[in-house]
Amino acid sequence: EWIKFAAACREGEDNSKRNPIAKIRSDCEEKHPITYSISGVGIDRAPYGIFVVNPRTGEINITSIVDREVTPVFVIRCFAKHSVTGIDLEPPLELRVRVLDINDNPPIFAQTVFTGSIEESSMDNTLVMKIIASDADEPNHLNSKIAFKIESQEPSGPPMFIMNKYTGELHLANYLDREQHSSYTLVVKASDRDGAADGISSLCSCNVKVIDVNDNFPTLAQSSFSASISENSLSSDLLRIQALDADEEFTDNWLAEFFFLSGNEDNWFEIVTDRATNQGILRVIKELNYEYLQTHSLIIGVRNVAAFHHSVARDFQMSGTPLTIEVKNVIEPPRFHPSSVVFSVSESTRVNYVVGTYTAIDEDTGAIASNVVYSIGRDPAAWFRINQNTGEITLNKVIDRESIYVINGQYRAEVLAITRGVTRYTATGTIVLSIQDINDNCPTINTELRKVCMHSPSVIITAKDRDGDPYGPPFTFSIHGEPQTTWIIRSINASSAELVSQNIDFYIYRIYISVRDNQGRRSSSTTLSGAAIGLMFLGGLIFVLIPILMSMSDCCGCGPGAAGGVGTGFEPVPECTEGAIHPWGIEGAQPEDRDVSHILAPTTAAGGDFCEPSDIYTNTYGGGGVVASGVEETTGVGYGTGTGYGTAGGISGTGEVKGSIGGTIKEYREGGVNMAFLDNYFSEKAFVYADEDEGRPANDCLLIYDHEGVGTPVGSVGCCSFIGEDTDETYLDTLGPKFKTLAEICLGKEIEPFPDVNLPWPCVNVTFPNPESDLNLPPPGTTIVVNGCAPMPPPVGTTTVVTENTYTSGSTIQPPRPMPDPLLHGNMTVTETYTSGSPSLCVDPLRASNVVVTERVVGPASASDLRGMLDIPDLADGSNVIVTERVIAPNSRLPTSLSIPDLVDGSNVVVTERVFRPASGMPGSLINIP
Amino acid sequence: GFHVKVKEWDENGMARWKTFRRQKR
Repeated sequence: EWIKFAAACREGEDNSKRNPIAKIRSDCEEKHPITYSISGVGIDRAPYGIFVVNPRTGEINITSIVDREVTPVFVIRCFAKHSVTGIDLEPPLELRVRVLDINDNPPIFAQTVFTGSIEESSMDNTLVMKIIASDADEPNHLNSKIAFKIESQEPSGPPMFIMNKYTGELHLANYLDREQHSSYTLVVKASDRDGAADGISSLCSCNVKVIDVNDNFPTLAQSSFSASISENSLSSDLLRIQALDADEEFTDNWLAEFFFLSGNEDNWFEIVTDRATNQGILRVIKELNYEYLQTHSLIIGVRNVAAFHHSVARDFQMSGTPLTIEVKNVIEPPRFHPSSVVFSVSESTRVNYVVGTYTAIDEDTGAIASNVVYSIGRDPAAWFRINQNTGEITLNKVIDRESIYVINGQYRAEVLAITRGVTRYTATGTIVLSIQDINDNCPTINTELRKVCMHSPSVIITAKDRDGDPYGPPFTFSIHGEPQTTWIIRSINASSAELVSQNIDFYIYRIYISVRDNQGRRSSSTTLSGAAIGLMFLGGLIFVLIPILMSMSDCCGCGPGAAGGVGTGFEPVPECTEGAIHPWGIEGAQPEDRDVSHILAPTTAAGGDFCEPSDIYTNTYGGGGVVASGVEETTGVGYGTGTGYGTAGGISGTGEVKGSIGGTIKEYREGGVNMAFLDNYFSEKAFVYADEDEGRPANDCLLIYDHEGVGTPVGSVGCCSFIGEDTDETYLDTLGPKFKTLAEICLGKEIEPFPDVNLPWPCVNVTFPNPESDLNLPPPGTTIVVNGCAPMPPPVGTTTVVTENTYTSGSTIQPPRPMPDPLLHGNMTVTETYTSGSPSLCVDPLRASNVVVTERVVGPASASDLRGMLDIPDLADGSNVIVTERVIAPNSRLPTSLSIPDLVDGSNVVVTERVFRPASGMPGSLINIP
Repeated sequence: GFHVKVKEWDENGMARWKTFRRQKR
């Protein structure tokens, strides 16, 4: 139930004269006393008290002026209550009172000033902007209906704009030209009641900016321009050319862009725009030559930076403006032209060679300058001299393309031409000597010795060649000598390779590596590089160390030292085992050092004079001969079992071994080395070491030794590596004395003698040719005494480590020398002996009784070579390689002659002999030599 | 019933009462 609008009042007026505006009555008042009441907005809620009711009669009066814009409708809620009980006798009734609108509000603009812009030359009716206004009177009522109108325009004149009366949109009504009026100001009126005369109006301002477009072509201030400049000079502001343009200043529509239509083909000039003045600045950027051209006639044009507006673009016509530059003549000094000249010569060109003639020019005449004196200016290597009158240039020195002053094959120097007379001018020219390279340098190997890890042994080899292409990389690296069975070279890149061992071992390898350049020029073995010096030196050391190492690793374990075959010591050859693979050498487990003097000393032994001190303990290696290798044991079953076997023969044969070891590793391979055995052998070692890695200090000493191949020079360098921490040498303390000595030698340390209360060590010297000047190894037949010191006869009770080696070349193997009677006194250890030449051993025989001799011989199984030295059967296949090893540990009653051992007392001699990879046809009876 | 009368003015400025009743919508 509801009540429709029932009453109305007018805003802004005193409506009280119309009271009561309404009256309410209940039919209950006939039976009950009733009190009427009202509530709601305008009564008991703000605005309060506008309406009141008479409680008895129910008449409702309005008491105040109302504002429709504040409260457009009042809702009066009417009640009829029992006057005594106050109970509502009727449901409440709502009486709505509407406030009638009057036009009491003007239009209000959204902005005080409206601004907009439009490009000049725009089309008619283009929308410029929209004016917005509102009216607070009753919506959709005439009192709030606004009409817009342009009241005025500034600048005046024809109306440029038109206003939409109802929407307030301002449109373009005429052609705009910014260059005429860049902006307009309009006064716009908004009136309600649809613009009727009784409406209320408001005014606003509209500013319209006219945007510039490039509709004007630039022009030059003058119809022609001219300037002058001296020849051979430059100018950054020779002339200013004023441009004129009606478009908006400092915009791209206004800024001029100058260009040459003709006359500047050689780019002598350029014009840049001064953006502040719109002037073109003429610059001379290349020296002008009066003798070449006295006047430059240029035609210049101008346009704007911005493109022309489409409305005028088709009207543009390029017009040229003449610009004349006069060149002034000046007196010029001589000059080299061209400023540099290139001469090509071969690197082999000799001194006094006439390179060519380089003369200065008289610029004014264009002829060769006649009044000048030539001289050489900057000439860092002083290669040139010049004829002061003719400018003829001659080589003053032998040129070297590898000189530090030669860059990219070119050497540069300066030639000066100085005028005679009081006022002197100097012209400078550059001569470039382009040197054609020749292959006059061998590649050199730059490989530092590195510690070679047993599990990943490798050495990076790099090479370089002072010659350039095509005489440099790629280099070809080659291994020479025996270790090719163990070592391979893997190419890394054009100038380096990796030397890798697949089965590295505790043995000494001497590896000789050569490198060839791209043109086949090889690093000569007789012209070792600096890098090779170190190798050579270490190679020498290796020769020194081989016997030591071998003695440590191969000694039969029968001796007292055998018990210590763990940890850091050498592991001994298992006593009396036959055919077993000898564990690789671990220092400390071999039989303790024994004096061998008693088996070496007798000077009365057959064979002649052994007492030349210089020959004592000489290990002699023949050229290319395989002396020792990483393989030390044999698979021959039953070898080394016979006590006393070959004792004397082995020793006596020592000297002859050399003669029998002409074979090389190549021959090994060709003879059919049991590679399976080798692989298995070294693999087993590797596995064992792998298991022991954590418990083993990484300070094993590893000497790598290899032998050159056939035809390689004698005494070629070897390689020696030592595994250990670079910064921590304490590991040396964990080594046994022998191995420690090895390590110290490897490290270049001064070797500490074993405890010796009697005598110092024999001097251990290593003598090489001057490594700086010439490290060429001697030709075949030359002997290099690595240890040149004559050994001193050790006194009784001393221990001597013999580290003397002699490299002996020559294809002729010297006949074996009988060994002296080893009945010596004192302790003497001869670790390895190879003899090919002069008497090799001579020690004081009056020494202690213990002798340990370890010997290895590797060589072709030429029975004839061995015959007489070793009492072994003939070998059917002469190409077979035999490795024999003997350990002789006689007691004090060793026979007096090593060459003819007295086996009657064989119980005092332990001889272990092994043959490595015997020929297939080699009888096993080799071990049965009595 | 609960009645309400509203005073209205005609074009001549004469007032007259108009009665409204509750109506069902």
